Parts: sequence; structure tokens; C-alpha cells
Amino acid sequence: AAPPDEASLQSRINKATNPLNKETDWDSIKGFCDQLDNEPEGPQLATRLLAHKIQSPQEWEAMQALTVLETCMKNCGKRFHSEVGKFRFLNELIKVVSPKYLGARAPEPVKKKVLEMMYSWTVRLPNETKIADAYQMLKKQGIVKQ
Amino acid sequence: GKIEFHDDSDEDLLE
Repeated sequence: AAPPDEASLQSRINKATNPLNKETDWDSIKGFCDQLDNEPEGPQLATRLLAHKIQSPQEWEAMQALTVLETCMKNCGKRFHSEVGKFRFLNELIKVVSPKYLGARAPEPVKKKVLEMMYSWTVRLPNETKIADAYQMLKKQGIVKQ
Repeated sequence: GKIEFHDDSDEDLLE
């Protein structure tokens, strides 16, 4: 069985992004953010779990995952910011919006929100330079309208 | 104190 912390981050993200949720499950989202912040490997594991959910073809599941990501970016600390600011994670977001990868099938609202969030991070987190690099590349490819 | 594992390894930007 997965080690305890792995199980609880996995179970929390499953609950927070469950497509059957009638509305946003803020308790699970808060629990996920707190949990990832309090573990040595938390940010790395959390970004892997989030990337998988964001790439879901189910729009409501993916949108809830983006809400979890947005909440954690506001409430979690530097370690999470620097994990999100790595190409290892940014590449997973790029796959969602790029027609070369999942972009042709990904739901429009999900792609729109990914681009909006990436842009907001280039403004709020200027020292996470890889985010700006990734966003610039999306502009060059015309995925972001000038 | 808590063991702070900091890993700076990363991938290249997906083109």
C-alpha cells in the first residue's frame, strides 16, 4: 500500500477533484494545501498529482484541479512555488494547451484558465523565470494571442 | 528540525 502521506495527498486530491462533487470542496482543497506544505516531499508529489488531474478529459475534474492549484499557489510557501516554476510541471500545463499534445482534445475552459493562471504567475512571481520562458514560448507559437 | 530535501533537478522546456 502507498505510504501514509502519499495516500492522504492522493486521497485528498481525489476528493477535491471528484467529478461527482456538486460544488467546490474547499475543505479537501485546504487539507491538500496544508498537507503538501508540511511534508519534505509534499510539493514534488502535489505537483505530480495536480498535473495528472489537470490533464483529465473530464472538464469538471480538471477545473477543480486548477482551483486546487490556484489556492495552493496563494496559500502554500516558496517550496511549492519553485516546484510549479519548474519545466517538469510547466511542461504538463503546456501539453494541455498545445495542439501538438493534448490541446486539440482538452476542454476550452480548462485551456483558458491554464493560460490565465500562467500569465498571473509571470506577474506575481517574477523571480520564477521559467514560468515567463514557458509563457513566452506559448506566445511565440500563437497559443497565447498577442 | 525537519529534513528539508531540496532538489533543483529539472527538465528542458517542451517546444
